[in-house]
Amino acid sequence: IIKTVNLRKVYRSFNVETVALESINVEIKEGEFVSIMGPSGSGKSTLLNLLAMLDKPSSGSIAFMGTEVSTFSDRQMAQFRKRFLGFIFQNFNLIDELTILENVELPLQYLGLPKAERRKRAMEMMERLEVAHKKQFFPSQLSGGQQQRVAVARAVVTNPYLLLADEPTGNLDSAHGQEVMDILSKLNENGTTVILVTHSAQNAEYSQRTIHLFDGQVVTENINHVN
Amino acid sequence: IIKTVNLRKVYRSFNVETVALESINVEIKEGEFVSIMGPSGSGKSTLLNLLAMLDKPSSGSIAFMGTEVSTFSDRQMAQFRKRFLGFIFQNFNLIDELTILENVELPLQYLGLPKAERRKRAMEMMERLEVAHKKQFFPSQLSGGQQQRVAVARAVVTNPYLLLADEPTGNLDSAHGQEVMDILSKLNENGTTVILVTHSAQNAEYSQRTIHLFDGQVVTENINHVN
Ligand SMILES: Nc1ncnc2c1ncn2[C@@H]1O[C@H](COP(=O)(O)OP(=O)(O)OP(=O)(O)O)[C@@H](O)[C@H]1O
Ligand SMILES: Nc1ncnc2c1ncn2[C@@H]1O[C@H](COP(=O)(O)OP(=O)(O)OP(=O)(O)O)[C@@H](O)[C@H]1O
Ligand SMILES: [Mg+2]
Ligand SMILES: [Mg+2]
Repeated sequence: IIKTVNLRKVYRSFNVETVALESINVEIKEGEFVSIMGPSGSGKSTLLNLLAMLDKPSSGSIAFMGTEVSTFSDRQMAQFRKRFLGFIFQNFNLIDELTILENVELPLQYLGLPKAERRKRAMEMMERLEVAHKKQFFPSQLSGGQQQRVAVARAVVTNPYLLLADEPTGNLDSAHGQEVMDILSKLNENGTTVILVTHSAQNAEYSQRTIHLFDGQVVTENINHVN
Repeated sequence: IIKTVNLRKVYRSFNVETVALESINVEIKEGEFVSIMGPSGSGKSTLLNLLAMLDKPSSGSIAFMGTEVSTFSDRQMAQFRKRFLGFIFQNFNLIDELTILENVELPLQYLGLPKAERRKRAMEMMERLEVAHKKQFFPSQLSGGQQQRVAVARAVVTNPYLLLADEPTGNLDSAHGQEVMDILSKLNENGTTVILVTHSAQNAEYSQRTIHLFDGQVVTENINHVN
């Protein structure tokens, strides 16, 4: 489903260049559950943003289902993201002016679902993540962990083809963290391809294999025994 | 150093009342290292914000070194915070318009330290947390974990009398997480009173005792054997 060839990302600011990623060659097959680990600053979020077409590489290529991403127009990329992708950001990225329910319904609105169906699916996922009682509140009125669970609900409510999750349990107690990981592995069992960035070895165990990044490069990959 | 009596905090929005804290009676002695644990939404950040005088209780009282906080004027509270307190927020709260170095120097500026001394102390702490190489960058140009380490540097650079830390390692890999906890326990050995909110039992082990919150109430307290 995704194949990168010599992917490189350089950030330029003032006259300083930061090489965030250097010749990354990874391939993710349809239906796989892959995790990415690595020290803080090693390039995990940068790689995830490129795989989700939220940013463009400095050089090298990314192909989705055989088609080179650089040939997509911005409009095509936006369409592709809305139809196929779910993304859990490291800093949640909730829309402050919308209620919790509106935040979770938003991706379903893009898919053109009727209001009653939207509401039902959004509430189901919010019940599961124990934030349904906060449906009329705004993100700034929730605790850190509650906001993270809303971000997870919003990303998975469309039952995406490909789910990219950046540290989805960082602010959660172990019980809620477990619940989020159970949801990700359930989605994967039903066919969703999942790419998970995490610092937790326990979370990485849920995946079939782990790609280790260090200073912007893939250093090792290992297969996790369980799956 | 801190004593609360029947502390209660209620958030009101659109006729809905959320009781975040209910009759909290805790006492923190000078030089102690205390941790607070509890499920997401149980009132940990709310309690920490009240103890740091960043918010006002709905009822009940908080006394600092014997003086009732509600008798302080806003100006006195701001003075007290700048001189005695260090705070690590759950969502970092870095100032986007300032560089990393300026963010870390800011609390030292409030204390009126000369520029050369400020710069030296800020850089020392940034070296220790491995973010010195990012000194001219802005917060939005750093990874999640790097931003968290800058937030820790800014809170501890003044060598505060009382340090309040809300989930200071949530976005960090285990090596950086360890470094942050080592810094907190070193400060405590030198006399700083530390109150740590965390979901990690490993982090809580660094403290002398742990207060457990559930649905806004203190349910148990336990002494940690190590310290
Ligand atoms: N501004 C607000 N308006 C309304 N309710 C709020 C507000 N801020 C917090 N709350 C509610 O108060 C309760 C306690 O929140 P708090 O942020 O203290 O939780 P927490 O223990 O820090 O959780 P976490 O581990 O998720 O960070 C939660 O139910 C939350 O939804
Ligand atoms: N906008 C930017 N401008 C300049 N440098 C950047 C920018 N965004 C990220 N970087 C740098 O690129 C490198 C990789 O960052 P990235 O966010 O991918 O790390 P990460 O592995 O996700 O770390 P963490 O575990 O802390 O979230 C870091 O050194 C970071 O400072
Ligand atoms: Mg990251
Ligand atoms: Mg909190």
